[in-house]
Amino acid sequence: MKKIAIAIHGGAGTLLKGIMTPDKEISYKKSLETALNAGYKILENKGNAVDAVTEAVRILEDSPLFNAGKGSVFTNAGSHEMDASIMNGENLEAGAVSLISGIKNPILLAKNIMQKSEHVFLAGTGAMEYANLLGYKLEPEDYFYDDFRYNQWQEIKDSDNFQLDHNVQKDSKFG
Amino acid sequence: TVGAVACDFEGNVAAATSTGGMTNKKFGRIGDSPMIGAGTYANNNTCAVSCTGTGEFFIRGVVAYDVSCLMEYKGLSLKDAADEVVQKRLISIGGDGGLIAVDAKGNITTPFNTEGMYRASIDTHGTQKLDIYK
Repeated sequence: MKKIAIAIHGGAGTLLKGIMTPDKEISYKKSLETALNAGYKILENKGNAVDAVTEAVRILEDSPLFNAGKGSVFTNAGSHEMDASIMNGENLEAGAVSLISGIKNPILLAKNIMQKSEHVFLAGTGAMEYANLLGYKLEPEDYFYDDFRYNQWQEIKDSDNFQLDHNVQKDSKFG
Repeated sequence: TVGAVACDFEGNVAAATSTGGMTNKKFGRIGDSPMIGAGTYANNNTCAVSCTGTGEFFIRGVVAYDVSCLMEYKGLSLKDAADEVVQKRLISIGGDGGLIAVDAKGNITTPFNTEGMYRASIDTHGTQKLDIYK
């Protein structure tokens, strides 16, 4: 029996009938499996848990299917604001970032904050300044554009409602 | 929201969470994902936790740390602690969502109290689980 183990999640929310087609379900599962196996491979090769969770999350951030990184939902202003955090159980070091835009992989910035700064949590323009200092390149807005996410936003953008990750019901309990 | 927890060969655990927030959010709203203790926590003495759901409730419940505390101070197992938090404490304040967690022995638990959960794991036996809970 190996001691290593890994688990990942890809969000929470209501699945409306008809939205999750068999093809889409296959795509979701394939993306989850890719992220899971990437993290597990690091562990199998005697890598550490921090690197394993970073890589798994980085891969999920690169998928348009999940609400993080490339697949981030639209804010009321039509922009994308992302948050991420990471913590190392060995030494209780932690890094977090909030309200950032244009960063392809927020989890990498959170990890950088944990490992390279004296701080735990950077937010907004200050976090963007720090990313710039580390040489992060900003992705254009269209990198984060997705028709499904855009239509989700269009349905409620003139209201005070907001929606969780995969929720597509306008009047659901999350709205 | 996406997240991961892991235990390596050294028995070190870690947790990571990332999110694009909520559709149509405004006023600079943030949820629990970037908040250490609320949406993400890791401690070799207890566990590593990553949360997903309506963030405001996870912030109020300091959910990730709460799981760790129940293990450290009350001696609960990983599963019992996570179930207590998700199925009782979170629900008692109206919270919806779930979490994934692993302890330093490689035990995994993934409780949730709402639908639409996308989960995958590989346990200490090398057994892979992958599902979308509807």
